[in-house]
Amino acid sequence: FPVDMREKKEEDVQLIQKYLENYYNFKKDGESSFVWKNNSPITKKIKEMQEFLGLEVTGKLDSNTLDLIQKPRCGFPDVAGFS
Amino acid sequence: TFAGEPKWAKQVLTYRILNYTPDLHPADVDAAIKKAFNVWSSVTPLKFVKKDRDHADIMISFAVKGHNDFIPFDGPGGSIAHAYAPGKGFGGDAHFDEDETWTKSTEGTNLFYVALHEFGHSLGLFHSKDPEALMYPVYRKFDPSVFPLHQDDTNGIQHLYGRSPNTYNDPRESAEIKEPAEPKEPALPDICSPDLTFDAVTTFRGEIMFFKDKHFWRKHPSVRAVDFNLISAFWPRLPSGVDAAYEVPEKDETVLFKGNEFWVVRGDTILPGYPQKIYVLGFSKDVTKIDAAFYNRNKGKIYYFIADKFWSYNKRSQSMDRKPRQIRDAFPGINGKIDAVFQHKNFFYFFHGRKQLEFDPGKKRVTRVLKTNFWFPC
Repeated sequence: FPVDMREKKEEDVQLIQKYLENYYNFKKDGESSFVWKNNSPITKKIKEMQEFLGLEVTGKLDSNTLDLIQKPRCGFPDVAGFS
Repeated sequence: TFAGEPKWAKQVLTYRILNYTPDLHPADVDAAIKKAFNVWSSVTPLKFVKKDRDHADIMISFAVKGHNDFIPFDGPGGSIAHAYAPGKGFGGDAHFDEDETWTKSTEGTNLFYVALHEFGHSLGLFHSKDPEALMYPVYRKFDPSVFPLHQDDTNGIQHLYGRSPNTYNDPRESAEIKEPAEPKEPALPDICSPDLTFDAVTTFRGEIMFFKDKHFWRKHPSVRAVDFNLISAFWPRLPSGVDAAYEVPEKDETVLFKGNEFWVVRGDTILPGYPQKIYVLGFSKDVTKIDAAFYNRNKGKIYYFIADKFWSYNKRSQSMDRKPRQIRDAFPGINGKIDAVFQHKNFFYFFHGRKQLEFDPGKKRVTRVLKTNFWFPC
């Protein structure tokens, strides 16, 4: 059977959104998750995350980024937006 | 460090384990926690004391999902633990997700390794961007034979609390909390002092390492910057005051001597099976220490200098000289006991007190007399 790419992509988007909310102080603004513009808040946050974690900064959900965010990690956020 | 650099104002901190994971025997949990604190103790003046009741500076607990701190855990995988920066209330506390499978091995989630990371937060360290650092946020399997702190972790914690007063403290072997050591620290060696002498010098992956007491300097011949480190920060099981060192570049191994023992290291890893006694190398029993050593890449020979004599070991035939020769016979112009020696390009550099002698093995003579700190930007 062919893989349902749309379903898979939606899962990945939810995964990255949750990751960014948990560890990079990302707040959803209600816009569609599938709007991937160069300067969209989620793209900026992905770039910030990729830069912090030493990944290639693409702003995209590439396989290296997806691999890394699925690994176990410390629950403390990586950005200073905490008190 | 965290914004505002919160840190503990005292050097003796208390911790309390509020509950235990069923994944491990309580004694194993106690041991993992103690071992993790001992690692931080080994590079700072901090001491940690376990309490069994009342409030402690660092309260340790295992919990699932929501656990009354507004940062719920998320089941197996994902977030596995978290800890708070120094402060009152939650400050310093460390929480471990009970939905993980906690282990004392390299399978599952190793409690010691995670606790070590979390206690870094408890002491004031933020996440590191360096993927090799312990404080990098992503968990990875760790190598128990390698000291778990990266230089970045050591720099961070020593920025907050200073260095350890102990010259030698191996947290992997020591489970005891040591008594506070003498507060007096000997003055750090001055690289530009005209009186500077070295314990040992060796090449090391393209750099030159200069050992002095419990420190060493790293210098790349073509880079001006000099790096200064504690020996224990690289190789925690090595004693200070190394007698001699040499590198075998083709094997990426460096051999370090102290008294009648030697260690072989690769990068910041001490290879298993060391220390060994120097007699396994073929020395007679009257040799109790080696003053200096180097590996002559061109000849495939290792030279060991002891008082005014030297022994040579042929790597190709794997045999040691039956008896030593006078240094001056093979190296005219080099007399008496030497402190250190290394090879750079086609010259040998002998350190003798406040002098450094450049020896040309082709011409069989000393070509330059240099200061010991010739390699440094003084």
